[in-house]
Amino acid sequence: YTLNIKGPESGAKVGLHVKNMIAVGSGKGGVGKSTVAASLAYGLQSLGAKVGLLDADVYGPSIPHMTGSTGKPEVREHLNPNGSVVQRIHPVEHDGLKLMSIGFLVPEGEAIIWRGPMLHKMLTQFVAETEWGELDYLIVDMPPGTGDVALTLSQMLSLAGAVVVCTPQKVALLDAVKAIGMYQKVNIPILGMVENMTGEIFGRGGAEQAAVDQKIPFLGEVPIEAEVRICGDERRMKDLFTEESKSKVA
Amino acid sequence: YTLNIKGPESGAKVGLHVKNMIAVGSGKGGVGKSTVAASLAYGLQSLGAKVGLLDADVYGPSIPHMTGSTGKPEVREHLNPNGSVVQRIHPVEHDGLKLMSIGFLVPEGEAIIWRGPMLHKMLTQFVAETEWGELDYLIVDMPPGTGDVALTLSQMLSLAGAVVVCTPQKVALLDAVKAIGMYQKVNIPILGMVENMTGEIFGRGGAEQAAVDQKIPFLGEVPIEAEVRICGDERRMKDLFTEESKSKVA
Ligand SMILES: Nc1ncnc2c1ncn2[C@@H]1O[C@H](COP(=O)(O)OP(=O)(O)O)[C@@H](O)[C@H]1O
Ligand SMILES: Nc1ncnc2c1ncn2[C@@H]1O[C@H](COP(=O)(O)OP(=O)(O)O)[C@@H](O)[C@H]1O
Repeated sequence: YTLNIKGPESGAKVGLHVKNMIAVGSGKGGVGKSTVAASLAYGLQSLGAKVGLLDADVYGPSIPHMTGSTGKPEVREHLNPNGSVVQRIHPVEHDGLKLMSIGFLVPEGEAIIWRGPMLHKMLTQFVAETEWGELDYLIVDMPPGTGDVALTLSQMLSLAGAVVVCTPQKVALLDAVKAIGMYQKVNIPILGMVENMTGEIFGRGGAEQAAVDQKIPFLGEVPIEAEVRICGDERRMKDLFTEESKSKVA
Repeated sequence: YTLNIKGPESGAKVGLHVKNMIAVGSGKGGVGKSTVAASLAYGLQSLGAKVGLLDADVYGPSIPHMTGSTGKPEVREHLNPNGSVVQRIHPVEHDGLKLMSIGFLVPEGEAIIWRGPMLHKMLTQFVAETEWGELDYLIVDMPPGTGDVALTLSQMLSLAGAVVVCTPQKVALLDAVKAIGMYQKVNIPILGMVENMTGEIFGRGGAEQAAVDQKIPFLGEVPIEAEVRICGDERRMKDLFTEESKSKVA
């Protein structure tokens, strides 16, 4: 991914010092959206960028598990130039990335059954009240689908663009096209499509064709490989970026 | 699955003549929930039961595509015993199943960006205002996750029970445990867990262990197979039930 986007301080709208906010979304769940988001974060970091990763997939926050980060975000008092005191959330720092996820706040096995308005409020805090500092990229692992939370978040953030992940199966492609439609409706540029888990079992090539039909860039494919699943299961996604598999995602 | 549940006319609460309403849910999307729901419907039908299949996965309704059904539900006027006229939705009949899905009402590539309250109203219509007739089983393909829609639906239906589908990866198991927690919170008996896509790449055995930990039945595993994906892609899930693969799911 040479995502050389010169996003105009796209975080400025919500008061952040982030050059590029990039959403990683998908129509369907379980297609590897979190895997690609984490890979993008580690990949950009290994190129020397300052990167944050916001896990906004509130119903299935996988980023803490996949990165093996177990810290807790802290709330600290900050003194404003005008003398008032305000509380800011400090993200978890792990492997040189700044991470924020509801997964840090709720025990691993507990369901989050909050409804729309409460989720909206929480995501606003994660974005605008967190002390992200100066970042080149803030990667946002979006909730799957095109519902409430994905829509609210897309409207709230001034994203430099969105990467849409899908797997080769027809139903996943249909859902990916829906997600593209949603981003386009709220005027978020589509940076491209990634086809994940390609191979004998799920097939390949469908996303490339869909990218041509939708007139968006095709960013490449990631084959289905036990290694990818193992690194995610064993909380060490970072290890994918020290091996030769870097060439696969690139 | 010999799901010999003698659910007490579990549909009666919402005025349906359905003996057993069974939810098929999952914490994570893309784990094969729709595949298992459709398989369950075809499986129970091939045993001689009258079966309906309600696709409540509003953000990614895959049932119309997987079953190859393209009809449209009709709205017809019904005369009530008291003389008043009421409109009822007639589900699509395909392969001897009664099907209802938002996928019949919205073109394939269009995103559904409705928010909680509108979805709630639509699902209520799909359940209570549809002329399901006398059914032995109504299988409900639930939305993934534990959010608004899944919660509302669970509370609205008097379900005989829920089947939770997951894949062998750790993050899918974590999400499945959350879904189990949600169903238990709203007092829906868990009929069991199915581990889907087992094999070399994703591993196997995790769900069986989780089922033991959660003290719920383990209903079996379905291996990851190109045939399952192909039948789904080519709109002919029914074909899985005429071949020897029936023994796999059983
Ligand atoms: N290319 C791949 N090969 C093998 N396993 C993969 C691949 N991509 C993702 N996975 C695994 O599939 C599961 C789902 O991926 P995840 O990133 O959680 O999807 P999503 O965020 O879309 O729900 C994870 O366990 C992950 O390790
Ligand atoms: N055991 C399996 N082997 C191979 N492919 C499968 C299997 N189960 C499901 N699939 C495929 O995986 C994709 C996701 O399944 P789906 O039932 O749509 O999941 P969900 O409803 O959980 O999103 C579909 O394209 C389906 O054909």
